[in-house]
Amino acid sequence: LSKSIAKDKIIISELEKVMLEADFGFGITTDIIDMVKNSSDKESAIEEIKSYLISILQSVEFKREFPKGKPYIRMFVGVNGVGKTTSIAKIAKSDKRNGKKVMLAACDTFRAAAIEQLEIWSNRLSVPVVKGSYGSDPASIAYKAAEEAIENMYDELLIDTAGRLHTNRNLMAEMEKIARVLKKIDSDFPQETLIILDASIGQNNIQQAEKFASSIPLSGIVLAKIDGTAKGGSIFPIVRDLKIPVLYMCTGEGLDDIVMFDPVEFVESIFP
Amino acid sequence: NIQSNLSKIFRKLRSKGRLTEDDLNQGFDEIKRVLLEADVNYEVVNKFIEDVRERALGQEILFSLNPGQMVVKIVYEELVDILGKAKKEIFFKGNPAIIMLLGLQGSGKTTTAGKLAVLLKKKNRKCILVPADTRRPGAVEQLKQIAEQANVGFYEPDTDDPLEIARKAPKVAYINSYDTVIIDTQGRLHVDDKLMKELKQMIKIAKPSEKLFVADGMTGQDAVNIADRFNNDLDITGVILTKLDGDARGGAALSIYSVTGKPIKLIGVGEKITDMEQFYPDRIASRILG
Ligand SMILES: Nc1nc2c(ncn2[C@@H]2O[C@H](COP(=O)(O)OP(=O)(O)OP(=O)(O)O)[C@@H](O)[C@H]2O)c(=O)[nH]1
Ligand SMILES: Nc1nc2c(ncn2[C@@H]2O[C@H](COP(=O)(O)OP(=O)(O)OP(=O)(O)O)[C@@H](O)[C@H]2O)c(=O)[nH]1
Ligand SMILES: [Mg+2]
Ligand SMILES: [Mg+2]
Repeated sequence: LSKSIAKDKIIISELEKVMLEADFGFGITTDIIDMVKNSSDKESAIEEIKSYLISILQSVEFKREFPKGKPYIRMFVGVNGVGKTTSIAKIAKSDKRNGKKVMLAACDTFRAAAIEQLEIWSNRLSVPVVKGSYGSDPASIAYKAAEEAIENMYDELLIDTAGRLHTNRNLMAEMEKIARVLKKIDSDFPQETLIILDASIGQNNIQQAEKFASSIPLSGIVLAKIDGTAKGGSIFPIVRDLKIPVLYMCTGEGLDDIVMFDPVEFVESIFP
Repeated sequence: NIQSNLSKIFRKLRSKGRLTEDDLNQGFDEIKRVLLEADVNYEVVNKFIEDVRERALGQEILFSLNPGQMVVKIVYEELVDILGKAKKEIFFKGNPAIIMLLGLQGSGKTTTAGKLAVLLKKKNRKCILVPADTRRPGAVEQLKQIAEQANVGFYEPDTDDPLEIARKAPKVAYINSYDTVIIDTQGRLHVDDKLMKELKQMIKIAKPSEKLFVADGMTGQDAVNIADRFNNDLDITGVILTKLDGDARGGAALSIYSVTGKPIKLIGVGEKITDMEQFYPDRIASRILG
């Protein structure tokens, strides 16, 4: 009756290895081991871990409420190269297919060919893009796009922003300004702000989520590049502690490579 | 600084004067935590700790007057020592010398092409940037704008076949008296067999003297799988670690070097074309140790 895996160093280290190699991080791994150390065997420990992880992911949600008479504005933020621009194209395609009148805003006015990149997607999808010149204030482009979306009764406006490190105070302030300027038009804007996190990144995803969330309210996470071999476990401490739901998963470079996040499937992929 | 950070770990041990082997093991567990939190790969951490443990016991730490201090010193030195072996210069062979940038999507290859050109210009090399990524929307235009910023040559592709570009560009470079060709390639997953095969073919055609694996400095545990695959498939000649201007600890540096044995030649520290630095093992070691 007093059989417990706590006495079995091999089982404990096997469980630790799975979680640590999945980028869970030391903190939450230790908490989870502590939680299951009195399990009678490895299998029941894993079952308990899986239901715990699923419950974390299911404990937060984002209720999307489409407004009448004004566009639904979604802002995409995140560090450099994670997949913001590509994710916008994917979401634009699927929302347009669902009958929405979609518009894009090219608010990355800094990086080489960022505007051209979004323009190519807008042409392929036949959705309009509001843009400005390189070096111009991204907030002014967002403002112009929102006004145009309202005037021409667009259902949805997707805002692409420049990649920025959360450690760069000026760039974080620039992002805050985009949100602030939108609020001036309508206190609801933007109704949704998504942070894109790269699944192959380690513990720094936690710092990214923390710092971005302390700058502007985050509605949810898009977990990109899960088609690689990384497990994306850094989202567990993020969802548990910051209470930001994972809404989408990106599984490739094509326009259709995006799915609604499925907590059960995700946890199964880590403990198959 | 790391000496004081690690010293915290051993402060409680120091007050004991002499360490028991148990105390030492506790200290090493703490170091394991520090390295894991720095994104060093799990297996790499275990191997590193074993090596350090051997050194520590070999140096009769348990009988020293200041064991905590000594262990801190050994851990730091061991890390600097390992990473130090990873430091090497860019290698040029052939006229023109061909440098190829490869790696995962979004790691910073295209941006790095410009930074590399600016760095090599200072060494009097005449560089031309070659856009072999014809698939990502705007990639050719992106490299073109970067070439303008860097004020270096740009190869205007007349095909969207990356292999044809790799074949033609060196000849055009030679005719126009460029001595260095920097080929930017499409981001690809290490598990994408088709694209990895394409890269192998491109290497056969262009015969680069440098095959530089450009990796995101914030990469987590998967760094070993990614680097191992790129190295085994393509026999990379070096690594460039990017985005180290953030607060990622950079444990990927130790992971990647441990699994490939290939040198880390440069690091990216920002988005500007001048934001590239030499790889300093002691600085990265301090950063990893927090
Ligand atoms: N394999 C894979 N690649 C992806 C995914 N999402 C985006 N990418 C690729 O990642 C690279 C970067 O994507 P972008 O959309 O330009 O990323 P970004 O966040 O807008 O980048 P910056 O604007 O430069 O900060 C491109 O090569 C994309 O094709 C994904 O889910 N899987
Ligand atoms: N902060 C910072 N950003 C960087 C660094 N290197 C590149 N970037 C940014 O990272 C993003 C991706 O850079 P790219 O050069 O487009 O990456 P890539 O590897 O060519 O991407 P793909 O071609 O899609 O695989 C851009 O926003 C760059 O400005 C760096 O050292 N620091
Ligand atoms: Mg972008
Ligand atoms: Mg590129």
